[in-house]
Amino acid sequence: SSVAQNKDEL
Amino acid sequence: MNIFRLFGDLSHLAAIAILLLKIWKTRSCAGVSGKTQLLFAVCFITRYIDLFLHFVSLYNTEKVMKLIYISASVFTCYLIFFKFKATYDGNHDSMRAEFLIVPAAGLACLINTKFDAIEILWTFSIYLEAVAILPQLFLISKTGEAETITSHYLFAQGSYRALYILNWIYRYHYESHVDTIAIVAGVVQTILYCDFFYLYITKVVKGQKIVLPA
Repeated sequence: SSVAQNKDEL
Repeated sequence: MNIFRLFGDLSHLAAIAILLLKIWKTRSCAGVSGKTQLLFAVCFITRYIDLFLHFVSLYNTEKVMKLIYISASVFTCYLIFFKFKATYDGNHDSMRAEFLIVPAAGLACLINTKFDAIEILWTFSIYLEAVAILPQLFLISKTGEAETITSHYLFAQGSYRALYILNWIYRYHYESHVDTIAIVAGVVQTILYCDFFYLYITKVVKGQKIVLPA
């Protein structure tokens, strides 16, 4: 499954 | 990382610390909306759910910050609803949190980047955070005043997302990075603080207390 686009902000 | 995001995160940490100190030192959560703190805890848990799913070693400050946010917000809720429950102003903390949670959840299912569980949880957390301060502002309007320390908490809390807007402008310009959902929600969130910012800058900075026309 496509992992959620990595969020680089908190 | 840029200066705006750094100071945004520091301002956010400061807000959480100020509130914890206020409740712990005065042993009272008078003037503090428990609902807002619950909503913030929900925001952090749904946004950082990846910490629980595939736990990776604490290999960078980001993971540590996420754990600090989650544990501090849960601890704050514990202080409000358990330890200092007697001082919780439940009568004035009367905004219906469901009116914020349900629309945020519905909107997250309609407007999101990708229709998958983690992404929708993240989007829900972004939308919820935008309105999570409303019960707190509502409580202040009901009581007609805010303790100075609570005003400082609100100023730090509001500044954090305002600084994030500068961060997004910076990232758009230098990294052509755009996250429309976060930006729109962040702008809405910051706009909700405008009248408070005005009161804070015109009163609290001069040493006066914020008293609203009841």
